[in-house]
Amino acid sequence: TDNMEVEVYSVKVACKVASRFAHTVITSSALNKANSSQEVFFEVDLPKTAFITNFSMEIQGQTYTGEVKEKEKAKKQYEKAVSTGQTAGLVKASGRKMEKFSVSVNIAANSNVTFILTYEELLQRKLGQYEIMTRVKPKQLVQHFEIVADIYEPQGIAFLDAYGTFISNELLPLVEKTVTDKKAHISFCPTMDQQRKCPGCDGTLIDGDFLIKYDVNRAEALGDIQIVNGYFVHFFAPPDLPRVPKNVVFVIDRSGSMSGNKMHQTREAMLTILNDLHEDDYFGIVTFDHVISTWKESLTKATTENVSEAKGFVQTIQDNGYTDINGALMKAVDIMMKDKQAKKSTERSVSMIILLTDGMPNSGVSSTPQIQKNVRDAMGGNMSLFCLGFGNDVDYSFLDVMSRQNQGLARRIYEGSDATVQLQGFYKEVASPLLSEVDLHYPDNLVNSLTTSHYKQLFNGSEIVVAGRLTDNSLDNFLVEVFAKGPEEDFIVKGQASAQEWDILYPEQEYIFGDFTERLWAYLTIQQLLSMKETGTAEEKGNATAQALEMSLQYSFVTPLTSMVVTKPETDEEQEEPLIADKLTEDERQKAQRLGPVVPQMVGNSYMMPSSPTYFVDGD
Amino acid sequence: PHFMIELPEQEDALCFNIDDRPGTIFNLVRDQLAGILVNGQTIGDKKVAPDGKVNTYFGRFGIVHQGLGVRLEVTTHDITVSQDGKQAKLLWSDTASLKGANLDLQVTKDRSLTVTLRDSVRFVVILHKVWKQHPYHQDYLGFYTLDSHLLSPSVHGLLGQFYHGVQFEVRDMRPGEDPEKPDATMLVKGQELTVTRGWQRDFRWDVKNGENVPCWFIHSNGNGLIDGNHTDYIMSGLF
Repeated sequence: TDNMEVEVYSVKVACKVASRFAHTVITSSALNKANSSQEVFFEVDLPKTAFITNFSMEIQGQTYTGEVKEKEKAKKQYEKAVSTGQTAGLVKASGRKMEKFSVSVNIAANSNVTFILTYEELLQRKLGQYEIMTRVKPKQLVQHFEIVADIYEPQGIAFLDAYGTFISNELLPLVEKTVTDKKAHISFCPTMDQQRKCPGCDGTLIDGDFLIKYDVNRAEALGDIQIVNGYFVHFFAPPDLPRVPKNVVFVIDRSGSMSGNKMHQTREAMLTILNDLHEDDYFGIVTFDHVISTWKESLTKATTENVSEAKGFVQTIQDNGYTDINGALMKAVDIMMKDKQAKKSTERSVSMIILLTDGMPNSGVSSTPQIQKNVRDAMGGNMSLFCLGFGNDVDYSFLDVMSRQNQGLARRIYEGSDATVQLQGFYKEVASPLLSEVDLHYPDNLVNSLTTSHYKQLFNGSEIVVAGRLTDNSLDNFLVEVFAKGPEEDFIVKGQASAQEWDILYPEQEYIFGDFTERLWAYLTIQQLLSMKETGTAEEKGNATAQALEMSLQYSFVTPLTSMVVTKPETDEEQEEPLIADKLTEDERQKAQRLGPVVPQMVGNSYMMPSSPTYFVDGD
Repeated sequence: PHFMIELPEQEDALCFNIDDRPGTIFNLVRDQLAGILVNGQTIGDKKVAPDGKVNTYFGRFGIVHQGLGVRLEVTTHDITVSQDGKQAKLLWSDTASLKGANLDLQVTKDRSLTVTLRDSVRFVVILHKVWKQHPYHQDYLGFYTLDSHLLSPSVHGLLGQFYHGVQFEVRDMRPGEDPEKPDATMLVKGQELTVTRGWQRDFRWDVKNGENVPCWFIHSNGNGLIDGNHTDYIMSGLF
């Protein structure tokens, strides 16, 4: 709140990570010192990848707790609330990585309020590190401000870094890190004076992102298997593997809508990406508007001369015309298949197509389901597709589904001065495949409810995570095997897994890890079911939806299928008012992103003011 | 037509209606330095609705960029582009794009036209299709400025005068006639106006339903907010 009659006396962010599974609790308490009731806002940014699991408000000794319900059922309540003029909808998109949870309540004179929000996520390893991001913006000096994180990694912590975008040289010594072999403790607790922008003024320095980055030790080729309370998780990212050569076709949209900055940034990024190709890689370039062009009709070895020639070609790419995504991808597949047939590149190499586009197909085949079908049929599981969706107008869901149907993934590239860096960053993530056709095997008679255990590739700096439920507590013969294709020969490792004694590993801790592995398994299973809901056959979609919903409710995760219903306290002026916290889908985020940041409104439906001024005239 | 001025820095928006006889041509944007002119002609309903309300909408826009020699006429039927003596006609019934050295047009079938005049201005015209058999209403257009920061400080017109912002202050909020729409006093351009909290709709993302934008409504054709009064913006021709 900006209202100085409301004193925020405590803000605490407590994050506990056990084997990459992060459980974060944000607690904030405020006191209304005024003689009249005041509206108090609680706004928290949480990572898009996280699921809210709990929310409560404690007001005048009474606790109001959120309840996770099936989205459709919650929506009915919501619609009732909207129809009676009440507000609803607590979660909005916020920037590139986060979404914002916000709620406001009226607090009586001289009363306290405490908000507690809990969310959970499985940290993903990218470019060799995990990242925990907390956005803090208390808006006023806080008596007790604290960010504290405890990380427990049985594999051992290889490195850890903690910093804040708002942390000046004076505040830097306040970031305390204690890292022992398997445990890290990070804390940041500035006093009120240390939070001040300047001596004697009320402004706070605390406004920005607090980041913790770390990685774990990777000694074992088999990876790390943890078994806790009837669930197991296998983290697979073996050390010291040579990279597998790749065949890559870059498919670049040069239609009219790419004009200006986007085209310029694409050329810039491509020049760097081409430089980063390894000499044993083969590559091709397809550019398209409504006309499809190629740099060369077949894949070319990434020798210095060829790369230099390709860079010359990239510099000539000019924007023009309509968008024929189908034709361009068909051409790329054709180049790749011809190469395979001619056996030009190494047999063990990995094949991938990287599509960069900013728009909807409007030339050639323009039906997106038809394009998805054509691409899937043409690729036939022989190569992966990675899509980069550039800008706000791109149909991201279409690209996302198409990528996942072809064992790849999509990434949104946000328009901005750093778009070139985003493009290069994405390429780096997939530039170095280490293994292909990775199969992880566990004894059929001992496990069930396994998450995906076949992966098309393992990339350098990433990690494969498989989790499952044990059907038998006797672990005498829990044999784990991994089969994959390496650059020269097949990669085969086998090993025996055993349950870890967490209370022995962390004897001084209370037994806090009871259900972490189970929740990690549930989180991963739900994420994969949600993915199947988009990409599977009609029957698979139905089953995946039903199962994901059931698990979301069972584990109290706010996913795209569930909502958290929060009932606000009744006041003199207003009736009891249900509020809804949803998990946004990418489409909803995209829409919100176009409209800009969240602004609390005085009256009426929620509306997000655009980030730049808008002037218009229209009818009603 | 409903005018909307959204000011994210002030986290607020202003809105007003301009009502006049159907067929009136209004100047929306005029920047003599940049050579930009946008005029709009209103249309009415097919016939007066039973409630007796006379609604007007924009049915035709004329856009000129003198420096680039571009002239654009957008009606509810089609889009005519003239440049350097050459003329092209695009239909709302096709998705099409036209790309020139200084001009980009992107028509999304039956929905919107995005126009980029290089190094000058970017805007969208939205087509509102009304059921052909509707007894009263007919198709009409909306005009949305997407980027105007390159226009000169002297830019004017019913929309253009706000392109470089407007300072205002709202105080003394009180119950209005409608319990959902409180009144308040607005201090703007040295005057005190009674304004009403309300909504108008932004149709850019959802052309059918629009998105409600809360705003302070200035009564009497925007009197007090706009420079002069609305009749000062009436033009004799579309170009």
